[in-house]
Amino acid sequence: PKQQSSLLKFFKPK
Amino acid sequence: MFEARMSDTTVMKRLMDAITTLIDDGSFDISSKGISLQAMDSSHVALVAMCLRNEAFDPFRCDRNLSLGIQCKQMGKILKCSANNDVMTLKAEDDGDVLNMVFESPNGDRMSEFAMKLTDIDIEQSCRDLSNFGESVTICVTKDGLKFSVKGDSSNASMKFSQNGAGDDGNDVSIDLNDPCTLTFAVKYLNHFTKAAPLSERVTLSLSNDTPLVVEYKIGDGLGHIRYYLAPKMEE
Repeated sequence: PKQQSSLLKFFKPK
Repeated sequence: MFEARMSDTTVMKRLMDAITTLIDDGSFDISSKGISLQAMDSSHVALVAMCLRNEAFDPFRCDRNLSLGIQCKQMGKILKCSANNDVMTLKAEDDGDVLNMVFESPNGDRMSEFAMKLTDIDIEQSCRDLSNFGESVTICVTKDGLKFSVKGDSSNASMKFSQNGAGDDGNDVSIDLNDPCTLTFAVKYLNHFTKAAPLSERVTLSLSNDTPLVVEYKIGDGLGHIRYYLAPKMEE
């Protein structure tokens, strides 16, 4: 099943 | 010294509504270019990025770059004390810990002043558990159109928008497609993002397989924008 990914996986905020 | 005057508080009210839906407090960066904010929600699933250019204000004065830690609910409460056509002035000293907000009626017969304490914001807040997610929506884009589908416990639903057709509410839909893509997202967040709808007549969704969704609303005629980023649901 699909799991919610974290935005941190893609980029970090400034 | 930071001082900015806005002839109509409506934009700021709508903007704060659109931000508060996702975050409790944020660091608003003030520079000579305008006001901007970038903040993630507490679960690190979505991010809101907002920019309101200096042209949205007259005058706009910023002697030194400032970072104002603002509790959004508190600011929202203060904004509710203004009438929509009030003139709003924001003021902050370079080394102060207060944001002053002044509302004046257009004919100048009423003026109210508020001083809001600024907070130190810990940008590195710890993650909360992602325990309570709502249902998922799958967004599928092909050359034929855009389809949103939701599989619930007891029912399924889908909505389709065609490239050159019109949506249910009669608004135009335009699609700029490089490659077909299908992504799944938590509906809860998309609902939060719709809080920004009063700021703009048009919303732009940008999707690419296995990357976050970008939802953008333009503010006024080139005055700025608010963008939301949402991490997709993926196979482990």
